[in-house]
Amino acid sequence: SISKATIDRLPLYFRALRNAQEEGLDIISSDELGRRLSITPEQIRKDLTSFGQFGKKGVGYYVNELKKNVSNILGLDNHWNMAIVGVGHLGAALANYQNLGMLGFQLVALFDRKPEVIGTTVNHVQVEDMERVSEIVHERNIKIGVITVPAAFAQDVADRLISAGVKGIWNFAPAKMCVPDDVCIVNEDIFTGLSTLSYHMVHM
Amino acid sequence: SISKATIDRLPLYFRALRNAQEEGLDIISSDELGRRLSITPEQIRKDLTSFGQFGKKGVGYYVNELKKNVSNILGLDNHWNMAIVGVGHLGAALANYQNLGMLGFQLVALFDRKPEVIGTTVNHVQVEDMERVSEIVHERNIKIGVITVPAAFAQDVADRLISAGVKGIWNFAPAKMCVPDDVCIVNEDIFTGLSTLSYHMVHM
Ligand SMILES: NC(=O)c1ccc[n+]([C@@H]2O[C@H](COP(=O)([O-])OP(=O)(O)OC[C@H]3O[C@@H](n4cnc5c(N)ncnc54)[C@H](O)[C@@H]3O)[C@@H](O)[C@H]2O)c1
Ligand SMILES: NC(=O)c1ccc[n+]([C@@H]2O[C@H](COP(=O)([O-])OP(=O)(O)OC[C@H]3O[C@@H](n4cnc5c(N)ncnc54)[C@H](O)[C@@H]3O)[C@@H](O)[C@H]2O)c1
Repeated sequence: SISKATIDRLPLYFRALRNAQEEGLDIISSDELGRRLSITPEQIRKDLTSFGQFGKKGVGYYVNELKKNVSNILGLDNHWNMAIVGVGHLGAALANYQNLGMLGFQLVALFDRKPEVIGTTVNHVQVEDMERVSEIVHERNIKIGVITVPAAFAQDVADRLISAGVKGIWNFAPAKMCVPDDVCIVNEDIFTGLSTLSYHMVHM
Repeated sequence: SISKATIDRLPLYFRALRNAQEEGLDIISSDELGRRLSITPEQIRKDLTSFGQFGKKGVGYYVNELKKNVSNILGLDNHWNMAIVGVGHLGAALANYQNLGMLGFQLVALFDRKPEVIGTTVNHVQVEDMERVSEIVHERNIKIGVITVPAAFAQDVADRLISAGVKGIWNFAPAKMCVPDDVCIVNEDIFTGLSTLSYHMVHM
């Protein structure tokens, strides 16, 4: 079984391998991978061994194969239908972010409750009235709900998505959230990136 | 010296301690802190010891004091003047995000190059023409630049901010970035949160 620390690094492995692939690399050493992830080659080898990936001794890892395996473990080979609730600044930025579509996450619905937003189109998807959330989650087999409404409304929006059948919540609202045991939630906090920057600037 | 893994956890400690503070907790055990961060109490104690924080045996850590120390290490007690370049959907969402102001990061400038955006006001800050970036970075002692322009323009924007005197770059554009050794950069990739969600949904 894979440690939480390793699991949290997996998306970073995926990103580093995708970059390596774009650069045309066929093989990557644990030294080079470690440099790109800012961790030791020993930690790299430990991580990758823990999910059954063994490099070629003295050579490294085959980039395409390793990326495919990491992608598999992360579930990126699955096809996830996704809805964004709250098409304000952040919701619209996420809806427009092209890269998400490339990773098995397909934006299939947008919801809002402001009359002037409902009916508009963002990235080829029409914004629907929040009132239709249950009907549309079923109809479009939506499994992931992205919450980008103000904090005060986040829990209610989560409850509605979950009772409609959503199994994963990606929450951006700065609110403490409660979900049932069979639902996954990731609380996104942009603050962590900025405080990491602050740490490095203080300790330069 | 603190390991990279511990440094990366520091913002999460800060957030957990801030939540504990809001709940009115005076003391928090390593068990409880571990629960909130989803890591073992042993790892908690190891992390905190590595930057000189020793709990009260059998009791735990004093919340206010620990939060103050973590904040100090993260440099959040510093006052950082910040500018956002690219006031589109994502830039406007960041400019409006109230929580940033509470953490020593003060938004003092916004830049864009679209005539219809320049001169508008977001969260009490007026959007200036990109042409004035050098003058305004000096005038307002801006140390952190946030890049939320399309990928093709990101490096050029970074170069301009850096030559104007910015020492930290928080980049959201999906572009490979080059900065001098005396400048810090954090590349924000929203994809990692979503792929973590995907992992948990596949392995539920
Ligand atoms: N986590 C982070 O790092 C981060 C960063 C920036 C913003 N945010 C948060 O993201 C959220 C959105 O920010 P924003 O700047 O885009 O806000 P915004 O005001 O521009 O957009 C919010 C949208 O949600 C809609 N809405 C409100 N209540 C709703 C409901 N019950 N059902 C459906 N739609 C509803 C509104 O009509 C509006 O279009 C806020 O909670 C903000 O604090 C988080
Ligand atoms: N990293 C992530 O997780 C993530 C998530 C969403 C979006 N994004 C990225 O963030 C960026 C912004 O996304 P968006 O949806 O807000 O785009 P947008 O098109 O709504 O906004 C871009 C803004 O930048 C301005 N701009 C362009 N070139 C400029 C320049 N040289 N100088 C100053 N301003 C300039 C434009 O006028 C516009 O207002 C894109 O690169 C997008 O791919 C990243």
